[in-house]
Amino acid sequence: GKRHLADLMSKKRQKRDLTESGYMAFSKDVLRWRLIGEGYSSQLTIDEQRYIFRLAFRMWSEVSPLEFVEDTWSPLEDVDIKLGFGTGRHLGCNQKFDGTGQEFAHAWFLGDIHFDDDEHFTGPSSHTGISLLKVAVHEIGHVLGLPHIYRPGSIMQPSYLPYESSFEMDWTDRKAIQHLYGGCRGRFSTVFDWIRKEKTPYGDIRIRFNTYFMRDGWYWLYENRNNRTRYGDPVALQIGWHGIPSDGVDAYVHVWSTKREAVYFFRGLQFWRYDNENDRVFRHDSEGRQYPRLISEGFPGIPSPIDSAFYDRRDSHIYFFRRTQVYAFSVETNSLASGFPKHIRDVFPPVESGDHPDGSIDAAYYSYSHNALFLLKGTRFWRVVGSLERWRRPFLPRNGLMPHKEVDQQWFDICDVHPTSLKV
Amino acid sequence: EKLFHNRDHSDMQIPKSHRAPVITDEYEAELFLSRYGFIKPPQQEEIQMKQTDISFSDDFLDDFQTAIQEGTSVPLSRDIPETSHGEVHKSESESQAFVSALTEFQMVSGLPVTGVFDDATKDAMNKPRCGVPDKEIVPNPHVVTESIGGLELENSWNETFNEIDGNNTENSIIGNSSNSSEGDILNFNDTESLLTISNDTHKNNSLGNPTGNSSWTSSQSQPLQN
Repeated sequence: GKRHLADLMSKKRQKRDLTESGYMAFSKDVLRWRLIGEGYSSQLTIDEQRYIFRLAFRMWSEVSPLEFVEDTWSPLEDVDIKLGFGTGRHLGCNQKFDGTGQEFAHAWFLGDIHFDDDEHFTGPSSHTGISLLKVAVHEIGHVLGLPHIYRPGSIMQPSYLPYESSFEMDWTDRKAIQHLYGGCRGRFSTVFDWIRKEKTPYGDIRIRFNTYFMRDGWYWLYENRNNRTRYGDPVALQIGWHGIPSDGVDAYVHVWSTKREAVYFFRGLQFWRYDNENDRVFRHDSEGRQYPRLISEGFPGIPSPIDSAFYDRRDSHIYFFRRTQVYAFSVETNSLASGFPKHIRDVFPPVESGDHPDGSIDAAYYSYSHNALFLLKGTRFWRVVGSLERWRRPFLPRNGLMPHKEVDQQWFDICDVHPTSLKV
Repeated sequence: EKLFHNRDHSDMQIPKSHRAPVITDEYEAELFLSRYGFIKPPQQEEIQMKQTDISFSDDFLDDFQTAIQEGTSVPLSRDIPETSHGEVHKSESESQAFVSALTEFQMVSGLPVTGVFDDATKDAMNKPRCGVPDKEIVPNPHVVTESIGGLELENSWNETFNEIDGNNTENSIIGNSSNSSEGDILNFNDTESLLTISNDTHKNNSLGNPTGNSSWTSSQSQPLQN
């Protein structure tokens, strides 16, 4: 007992005391885990076991501000969460397992996870036995501080439900973990609705859109109808956007008028034109110009690099933002509009004095879900007063910025994962 | 590395001792209910009395005291002491405790609430499950914040969830275009050209199921205290 106690006491688990909710939680955001060598399962290869645990941790990372890294090198007491398999009396634990059937695992609060190796654990691709992935996600939920939740669909139900293929974390489980650790916040490189045309079987043209949030070299598809990101995001840019810089872009512009349509990505001094049909950047365009091209060449009078940009269909101008200035560029005359550049504050005045991003806008995003233009900076956004709104409330300034809100209060679960688990 | 047996255990004769005991009678059901926290442990002072019954060496107690000061706690075994079957004589209060625990288990498990150890309850108790108690087992006297499991917590927990849930239904139609959401044909009023846009199921997008509404029940468990 003494050795065990000494080992126990040596763990300086930093805890976040959430007395208002009565729960404890880890106080740091990057947690280390390890499948301990004396606790390998005899049923799956070691690589399979580690892959499944890496995926299980990643699933919690996709819905919380926590990040998890597999640590196979530090001294054991520096590892926050240790996982191991055993049977009967196991791994120095005082809760012995009961053999095949019934209890398949247990977890220690802010601590370790034990799996009963007498159970028939299987990998994600199998539909027999007990899914090790589901059990691991459940037990990690306990370690992070979640109790059993008796709600159909919750991953934290005490009993194991036979394998459903699309096992994911639902809204309430996500809010339960965010209740302990907060929402996911951070600045974005750009945000946009990607629009493209599709021909229906009857020959009609359907126009569809998807919403994307990009941060450095990663992106999320945001499912507005489900108020969350696509399961399994973020993914690396080059997986979904072929040919744009793999470490990220500054801005996205979709020029769309009756006469022309073009999609551009901007990064540094250059810009790329995107081929929606073939889902990759153009090497050359119809005029034979090679890409990437210089911004100063393609958009005379526009400085680079830019912070963000958007195309306004009402006046057929691209608005480029750079520091505290905004540049209106006419795509008809291919030149800077007269009177520009102007201060952002003059073109987009605050509705509430003092509540304004001032400059260095991260993203200017026109949302087809909200029928509104948003300026994003850091973890905040300002909605631009629309013409319909001004028709109802004429006292509102043209292009006025409504008081800011927090991005994670309108778009949910846009969470980073640790770089080591991004490829999972 | 070499695997010790087939994945589906087909080449293994699982020794009886390695099979979880099937719950067949009320005695085992009671063990199950107390193991997972549905039957409250005897009062706190009795537990302390038991602790003083067991003689600890001084330095272990010192360690134990230190452990207490540092906010860690030595895990108390939850193994129920082995006793032979049939010795159990239930007093009236114990029978009531058993029935109310059984009722609560049936309720949270979505079973018909009969208060009787019926077949449905027996099946549910023999299903594979997580070993973390559904309720706080031993209110850990030394780590107060972790042992809050009382009603006030459930209420606060419920409040939080009802509030979030309420927001969720409001938010499912977000923004000022309250009559539109992805997948519908959207009419844009902000632009001179009337466009109809509908949402896309993007190239490699696997559309998940919409998040269900949650009917939040009150009782909840505490993970094992470390």
